[in-house]
This record gives sequence, structure tokens and C-alpha cells, in this order.
Amino acid sequence: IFRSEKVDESVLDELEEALLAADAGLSVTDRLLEGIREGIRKKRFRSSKEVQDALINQIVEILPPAAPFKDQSVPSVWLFLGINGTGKTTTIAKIARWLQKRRKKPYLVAADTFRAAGIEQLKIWGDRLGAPVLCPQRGSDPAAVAFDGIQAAKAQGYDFVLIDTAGRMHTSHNLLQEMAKIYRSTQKALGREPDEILLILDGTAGQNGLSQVRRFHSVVPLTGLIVTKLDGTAKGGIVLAIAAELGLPIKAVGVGEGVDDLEPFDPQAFARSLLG
Amino acid sequence: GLTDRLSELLGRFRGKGRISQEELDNWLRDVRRALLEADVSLSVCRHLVSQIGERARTPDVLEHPAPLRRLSQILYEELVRILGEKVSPVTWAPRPPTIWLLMGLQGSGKTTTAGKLASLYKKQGRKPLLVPADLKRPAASEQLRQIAEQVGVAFFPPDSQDLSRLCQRALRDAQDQGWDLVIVDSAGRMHSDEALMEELAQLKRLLQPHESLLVLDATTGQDAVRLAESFDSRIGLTGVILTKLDSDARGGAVLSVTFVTGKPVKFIGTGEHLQDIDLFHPDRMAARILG
Ligand SMILES: Nc1nc2c(ncn2[C@@H]2O[C@H](COP(=O)(O)OP(=O)(O)OP(=O)(O)O)[C@@H](O)[C@H]2O)c(=O)[nH]1
Ligand SMILES: Nc1nc2c(ncn2[C@@H]2O[C@H](COP(=O)(O)OP(=O)(O)OP(=O)(O)O)[C@@H](O)[C@H]2O)c(=O)[nH]1
Ligand SMILES: [Mg+2]
Ligand SMILES: [Mg+2]
Repeated sequence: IFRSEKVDESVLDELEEALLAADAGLSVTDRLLEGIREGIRKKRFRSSKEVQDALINQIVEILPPAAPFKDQSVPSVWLFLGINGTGKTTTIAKIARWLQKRRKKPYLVAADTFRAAGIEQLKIWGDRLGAPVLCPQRGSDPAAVAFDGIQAAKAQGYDFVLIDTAGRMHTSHNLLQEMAKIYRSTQKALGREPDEILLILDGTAGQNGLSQVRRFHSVVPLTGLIVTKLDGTAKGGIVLAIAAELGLPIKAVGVGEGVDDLEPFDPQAFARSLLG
Repeated sequence: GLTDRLSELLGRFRGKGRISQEELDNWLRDVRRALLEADVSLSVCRHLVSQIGERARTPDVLEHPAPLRRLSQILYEELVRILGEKVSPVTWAPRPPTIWLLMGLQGSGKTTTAGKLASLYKKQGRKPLLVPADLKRPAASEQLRQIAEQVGVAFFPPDSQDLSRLCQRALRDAQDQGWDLVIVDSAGRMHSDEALMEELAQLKRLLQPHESLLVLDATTGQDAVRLAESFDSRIGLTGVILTKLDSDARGGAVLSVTFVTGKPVKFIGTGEHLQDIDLFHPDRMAARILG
């Protein structure tokens, strides 16, 4: 990314621009560049490539390490949460496919009982994958649907339960309370914590991504994030600010609309692409 | 937000009148930070800060009894100017039907907004027809069909996988049945996906719409500039609809989009219900961006 070859403080401007353009935000950018500025003053870098590599290492240090999904219990129950339109329903389809490739038997629960065709959308994915989908009546209580879905999956011997929920703004007290109720309902159905409580974050989000994670995490104990839509030109740098503040694991990234378009989170690759 | 910092700064310099270069530089740096935190794109921030910095060297500011307050006012006015200054009306065809095309990134709110527009204009005496031109996303046309039913407006059932056939038949139907507002919902797409952008260009050629509206998620960050430039240069926009303003996003993306395309924002989406649509007010948006 460097236009200049010499290693002086002008290189910091180029780095700052790259980080801000990637949605890293001011506070994380300042923090990262502080370390680099120190290194430049102490003449630790012999080329701009060394500066870039140092920055990448610093970014990797902030990022959570690659984290596996919790899949030991049977059934393993995962809850998919997030604001409107981030990719929850599509991500569930991708995860279901990924599980099937590992010879697992996912059971899908269409607990978005609010949005037009929310249930139908998940049903189509389930049919395409040959995975069963619990389809309630539109308007029924999502907490009850989550409960019923877990019971049905247990009774029928499925080992994974993926629960879709309606998009909800983190600014809506009522919808956050509804989410808490869905979460408690999964606890009741299992007699323990659900295995994954995942926030699905749109990779094109700016600083609002941090607000979303904060608010959701203050209502339910998130176990991780999945960042979607990183197949466009957005870099998802808000993930750095989220990592710096909350350190939640990033379990996967979405890179397209197809059922195979899901990749594990690779901190090194992510850091490189942020600056690239 | 910026207004808190500004009043804090003003408090410090009360009674001083003139501003020093250092005070001005600090203030400009604060402005830049506030705009970046609001998701205004880097290039637009840079432009604004340099613009305001220039105005600071004029007598209007230098000889003002409260120069930083005057600068804050100038900043606010400049934002309002970029955002379009006044409410921007929609375009109606000289003879019906009027055709509006909605486009944008995946999940930005196009399908829901199509329903909101239909609901809004049905109340104003129009006869909307909702046309599902997203033939790809699972249950997309079913989603629009359910919305049309909820709002009580006509829905054009897609009978084929061929977009050009669909468009021709929908427009002919509108003529025959007397629907005077045809709202076309398209599939979400990445502006970097050349094949899908070509498909959208083709769709627009077939429809010859009176409005080509970018549906933009208010939570979008720095990507807003890239996507706006791409949609406008590749497809051509007549306006923007900014959705999800019920979030706590400051919405700086909209400033970047209007700055870079020069196209006005016509509506805002303020919730997931079909009545959650309003006209866009530049002054309110400027205040929101400045925090
Ligand atoms: N390009 C791209 N599109 C994606 C990705 N993930 C999801 N999408 C698209 O984003 C749009 C929204 O996806 P959904 O799965 O409906 O999102 P959601 O969070 O369930 O939406 P709501 O239930 O309405 O809140 C769809 O058009 C998806 O195809 C991704 O990784 N890349
Ligand atoms: N809170 C809120 N939700 C909105 C708003 N506008 C749309 N939504 C929601 O955002 C989600 C995505 O809306 P859609 O209308 O499906 O978006 P889309 O652009 O058609 O999505 P694709 O066709 O997949 O690209 C849905 O859950 C909508 O209810 C808004 O202004 N506020
Ligand atoms: Mg969904
Ligand atoms: Mg749609």
C-alpha cells in the first residue's frame, strides 16, 4: 500500500488512511499507529514492507484467535441473532451445509415469526439441503417456537439445532427483551446454556457495528460473531474495534450468497486484506 | 457528540473573541474526528475540513465576536447544503404509469421499502403495482407478495425466470389495468459484481424508470462512497432512500453518497413496519450526523 519507499512518519498517514477506510475507527487506528510511530522513531524498520508487517502483527494481536464452534453436546444448539438484514437466515443455511459435510444432522428452526416470508425463506433453504425445518404459524411466539424446535430435534435424534430469529434493532428495548425471552426458552428446553449465541454482523457496517455488539451482548451472553458480506469492497474493520473492546471470538465469515460461501475466520488473512 | 465538544471549546474561549491558529487547528481536528465517528467517508471529511478551514480565514469568521460558534454554524450549513437543502420531490410520469426502480446492496431494505412506498402513495390516492424483480433470493417474490397483501395493493406475480419478459408484461399490465405507480424491487447485489451490475443496467434499460433509487442502509460505513460511485456511474441514480434510521447509526454514509453523486435523498426508513417511512429532511439529518 505504500507510495513512498522511505520509512519516516509520512508512512503513518498512508497507514492511517488505509485503516480508517477499512472502518477500523479512530480509537483503534490511533492505538495501532502509536506502536508503529514508536518503531519508526527508534529506527526499527529498514523498509516500508517491514512497517506493514509490523502493523499486520499488531492487528493480529488485537484480533481474537480462530475459534471453533462448540459442538460437543448433543444436540448442540445455536442461536442466530442480529439487526435486520445482516444475513442470519442465509448464514444458517451455510452452517447447515458445512455441518452436513461433516456428516452431522442439522435441524433448522424458523423462529422469525414476524417478517414477511421469514419462515418460507428458511424452509426453502432446508428443502434444498434436505434438512428438516420447523415451520410455525406466522405471528406465533418465537420463544415457544425455539423451545418446540429443540424438543423436536432431541426427540428425532438430530445433533445440531440452528435457530433463526427475526432481525431486531439494538435500539428497541422491546425487541431486546423478546430476544432475552428466546434465550431463556432455549435454556429451559436444554436444562443448560445453548452452545452458541451468535451475533451476525454485516461486514459493510461502520461504527454502528460496535453499538450493535455492545447492546446485544448486554442482554444475552454472546459466544461469538459471524461477519457477513466480506465478498464486496468493505473490509469489516469494525471487527477490530469490537475485538479491542469485547474480545468476542469470530467464528466464521460470509463471502457470498451461495450455500458454500462461508469461511473460517483467519486473523492473518483478515489483517492483510484490511491493508491490501 | 460534536455539539458537546464545541460548547466545551466555546466555554474555554468565552470572551476571547479572536481565535488563534492553534485553537482553530484543534477545532478542525475535532470536527474531523466527529465526522469520521459518524461514518462520513475520509474523502468527504477531508473536503469538509479544508472547506471550513478556508472559511475560517475570512472576515466573516475572523472578525466575528464568537468565531468558533460562527464556524460551527458554517459547518452545519455546509452539511445541509450537501444533503440537498430542502425536501426533494419524487418524479411522476407525464402520463401513467410512473415507474420507480429500487436497487442496492444485499439486505439494505429494498423489498420492505417497496411496500412502504406503495402504502404511502396508496394513502395519497395512487394505484400502486408491486413488481418482484428479484428472482434469485429464496422466497423474495413471496415476501413482496405478502407485503402487497398486507398493504392492499396489486402484486405482479412473476411467471418466468426471464427478467425482460417480466418487465414487458408488468408494464403492459399496468397500462391495461390502470395502475399508475409501478414499483420494481430488484435483487440485492454487490457493486463490485460486474455480472450483476450488468443485469441491473439491463433491467433499467427495459423499464426506463422515472426514478432509479439507491436503497442505502444507514449503518453502512466507509463502503458507502465506493458503492455510491459505482451504482451512479454504472447504472445512474435519481435519488437515494436511507433505511434503518431507527438504529443509533449517525448515518454519515448518506453525506458521502450525496456528496459524491450529487443526487438527493428522497425518503428515510425508520422501522420494520410498513408505515415506517418519512420524507427526508436535510436539516434534521445534518444535526444527527453532527451528533
Ligand atoms: N454478498 C453477500 N450477500 C450475503 C451474505 N450473507 C447474506 N447475504 C445476502 O444478504 C441478504 C440478507 O440475508 P438474510 O439471510 O435474509 O438476512 P437476515 O439477517 O436473515 O435478514 P432479516 O431476517 O430480514 O433480519 C440476502 O440477499 C442474502 O443473500 C454474504 O456473505 N455475502
Ligand atoms: N429496523 C428497520 N428495519 C428495516 C428497515 N427497512 C428494512 N428493514 C428490515 O431489514 C431487513 C431487510 O429488508 P429487506 O426488505 O428484505 O431488504 P432487501 O434489500 O430487499 O434485501 P435483499 O433483497 O436480500 O437484498 C428486513 O428485516 C426488514 O424488515 C428500517 O428502516 N428499519
Ligand atoms: Mg432472516
Ligand atoms: Mg429484497
